[in-house]
Amino acid sequence: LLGLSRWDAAEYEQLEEILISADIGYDTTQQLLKTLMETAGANEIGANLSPGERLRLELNRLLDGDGASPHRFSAAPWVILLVGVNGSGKTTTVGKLAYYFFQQGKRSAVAAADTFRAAAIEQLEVWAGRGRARVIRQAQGADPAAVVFDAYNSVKARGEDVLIVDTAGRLQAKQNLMEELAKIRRVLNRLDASAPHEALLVLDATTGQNGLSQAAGFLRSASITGLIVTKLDGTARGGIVVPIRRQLELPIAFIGLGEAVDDLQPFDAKVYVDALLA
Amino acid sequence: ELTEKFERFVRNLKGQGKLSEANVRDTVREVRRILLEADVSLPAAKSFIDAVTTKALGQQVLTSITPGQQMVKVIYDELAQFLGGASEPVRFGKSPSPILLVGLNGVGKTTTTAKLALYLRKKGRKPLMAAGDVRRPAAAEQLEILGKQLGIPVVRGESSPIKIFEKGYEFARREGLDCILVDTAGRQHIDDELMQELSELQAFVKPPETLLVVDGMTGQDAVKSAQAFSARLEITGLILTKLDGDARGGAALSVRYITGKPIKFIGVGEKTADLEAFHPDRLAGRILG
Ligand SMILES: Nc1nc2c(ncn2[C@@H]2O[C@H](COP(=O)(O)OP(=O)(O)OP(=O)(O)O)[C@@H](O)[C@H]2O)c(=O)[nH]1
Ligand SMILES: Nc1nc2c(ncn2[C@@H]2O[C@H](COP(=O)(O)OP(=O)(O)OP(=O)(O)O)[C@@H](O)[C@H]2O)c(=O)[nH]1
Ligand SMILES: [Mg+2]
Ligand SMILES: [Mg+2]
Repeated sequence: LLGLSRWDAAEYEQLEEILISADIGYDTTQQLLKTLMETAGANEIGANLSPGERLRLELNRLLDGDGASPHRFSAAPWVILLVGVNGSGKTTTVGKLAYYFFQQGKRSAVAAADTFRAAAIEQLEVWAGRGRARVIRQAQGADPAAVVFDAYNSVKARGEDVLIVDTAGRLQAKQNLMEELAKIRRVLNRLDASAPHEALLVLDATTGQNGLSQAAGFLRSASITGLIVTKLDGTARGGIVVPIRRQLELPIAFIGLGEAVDDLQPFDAKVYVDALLA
Repeated sequence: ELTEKFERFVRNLKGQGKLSEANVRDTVREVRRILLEADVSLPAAKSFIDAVTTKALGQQVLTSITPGQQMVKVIYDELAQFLGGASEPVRFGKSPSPILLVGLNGVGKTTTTAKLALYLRKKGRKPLMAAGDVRRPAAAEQLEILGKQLGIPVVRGESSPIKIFEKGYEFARREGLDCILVDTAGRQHIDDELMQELSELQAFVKPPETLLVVDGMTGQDAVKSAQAFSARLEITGLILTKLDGDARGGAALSVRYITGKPIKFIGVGEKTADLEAFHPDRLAGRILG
């Protein structure tokens, strides 16, 4: 193989370990390294770079793009649906998103569609307040789809720019809960054929290979358009986004970097990849 | 199916007296792939593979089962052993005995506090829950609501976890309750200030039991976070949550390996009844897929 002389077993193992320990996954890691080895001498640009540097280029190429969320605000309201497994950071991210848009001069309203978990609505009310957003809610135990229906019409009437929908955490293996999400989506579709304009999977950076199953499951039930990776202020590097991007073509819209309302940043591939390979 | 994979893999072992080194090393390479795909952290996988290799190389080929089946048995038994012996009970000291629940953000501590309180009451205990998370919006409300659902009292409302514990201790003594489950705020293990708060809380409370709650779908980071928590605190047990999903649960091996502490319970759902005692053989089967 061309360029194989530039690779020794130790170098291969070192890169393999970095990628696997970043949760890129065994198979994707082997595929990435195979691609690198096969193209080692093949192009002029790559010729003078170390395998590690070429890996950085390849990961940047994979993860880059205009991101999941060109927040076009081309509809009023612009509807963003947040979904994901239990405890990933959805409710917190609702507040951060509202605050992010507020700083851009856009007012948000929030739909409290987690009507199941203890104190979910109370928690959301605090976060919406931090994001200067109005909350549309019903009683604990109400039908989440009914809350969403209500919220949309309320925002249509009152004129906020963005409607952010918080949903209950759910595991993708639970058929009935996935169906509940599909119903929320159908309700939005009927109110506005283009809604939800963004459906983002909120993914904990510590998630392992199950993250791929989550993305596939939520793609089916909620037609997710992208990801928000949370808790990147920890040591986990969120490498599962690489197989997700490769297999499902889902880009990353934002990253969460802490528990404060301004701990949200738009995705930057270079920064993300540098952290993956650190 | 692990047995099928290994049948294909070690078909040529039949008729040989001993599992040869080459055969074993090929097989464990496959096991390493399976473990990594099941989210076992690299260091834990390496340690496990080394142990399996040693054990397998020392074995005579049995004639009653195929070499593939024999290899699978070695791996399965060794994994169940690694994951820990039979379920260890919760530790108690003098009443009211405190139990501390700690861990990263969102892993399931608050829900597990309520689940464990219910479990202990079913075992004849008189639990109190202390809402020791003063940071997260509506954290105390969350625990209070769960307490009301279960008919288990909750103390809350002070400005610090230590003050809430003191209030709870007084309440428990007055009411004749014999254990206090202390919920704490989620935190990142590299946040020095928050880890310091936790070690001060533990130093004050002196709990016979401190449980590290770990999300069952955690990937490679499991070793790092568990190691950091057990370096700063005296961890006495582990709880793996959200195992009602389809995550393989390799994090269980990682945290067991790095802390050496027993896995005491697993969380298998969002309801307060969804707490089970830990069975290493079941989890071994799940991890091996
Ligand atoms: N350190 C850190 N913590 C975060 C981040 N995002 C969310 N959290 C924390 O993660 C925990 C769970 O957050 P929630 O917003 O309740 O998560 P959720 O997905 O709404 O949870 P459920 O509704 O119960 O499924 C809380 O302690 C949050 O403060 C982040 O980017 N960094
Ligand atoms: N499916 C499932 N969900 C669980 C399990 N344990 C907890 N949860 C859910 O996970 C989410 C987070 O649970 P919490 O109890 O709020 O987690 P926490 O560790 O207290 O979160 P912080 O206090 O913010 O760090 C909630 O939606 C719970 O209902 C479990 O075993 N299975
Ligand atoms: Mg929530
Ligand atoms: Mg909590």
